[in-house]
Amino acid sequence: ALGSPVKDEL
Amino acid sequence: MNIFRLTADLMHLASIFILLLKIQKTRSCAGISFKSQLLYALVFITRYIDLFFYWVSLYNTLMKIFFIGSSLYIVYLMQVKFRATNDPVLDTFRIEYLLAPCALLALVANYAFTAQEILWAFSVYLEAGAILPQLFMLQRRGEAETITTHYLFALGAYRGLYLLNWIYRYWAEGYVDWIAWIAGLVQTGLYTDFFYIYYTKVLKGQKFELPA
Repeated sequence: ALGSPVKDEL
Repeated sequence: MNIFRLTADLMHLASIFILLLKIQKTRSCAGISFKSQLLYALVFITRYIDLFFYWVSLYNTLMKIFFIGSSLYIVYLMQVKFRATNDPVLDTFRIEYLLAPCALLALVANYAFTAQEILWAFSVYLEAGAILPQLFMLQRRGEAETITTHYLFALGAYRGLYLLNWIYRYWAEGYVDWIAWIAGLVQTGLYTDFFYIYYTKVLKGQKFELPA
C-alpha cells in the first residue's frame, strides 16, 4: 500500500 | 504553509462567516440546502476526529475546532432556530446516493485499512460531493440571493486554491496525496457552471438567475 502523506492540511 | 493554502483556508473561513451572516441578517435559511450543511458537519467530524490524538500546530487545531463547531451550529440554526424558513420541498437531493458510494470508495481506496484512514478518505470523498444538494437546490429555485452566491463562491474557491497549493507542494517538497488531489479536482470541477454564472452575472451587478 502507498504510505499515507502527513496529514497537516485541513 | 504557503500563500495558496493560507488564502484557501481563509476563503473557507470567510465562506462560513458569510453563511452565518446571511442566516442572521435575513433571519432565514431560505435557499440554503440543509442536506449539504449536514454533510459538511459529517465531513468535519469524520476528518477532524484526529484532533484528539494527532497534533499538527495550534493553527491546525483551532481551525479544526472552528470547522466542527461552526458546522454543528449551522445545522442547529437550520433545524431549530430558523426551522420555519427551511424549505425541504426544494432540498430533494438523495444523499444516500452520495453517502453509500463514498463509504464504499473509502473502504476500497484508502492509504491504510485502519479506522482513521478509512474515515479520513470517506471525509475527503464526501466533501467532494457535499455541495451537490446545494447546487441541485439552486437549480430547482433558478435563482439565489447575492449573499448566498458569495458564500458559494468562497466555498468553491477554497478547494480550487488547494489545487494550486498541491502543485506548489509537489514542486517544493515532493508532497503527494492522490486521494485529496483527485477528490479536490472533482470538487472544484462541480463548481464550474456556478463560477461561470457568478462571474458573468453577480460580479457585474446582476441577480444570480439561471436561464429558464
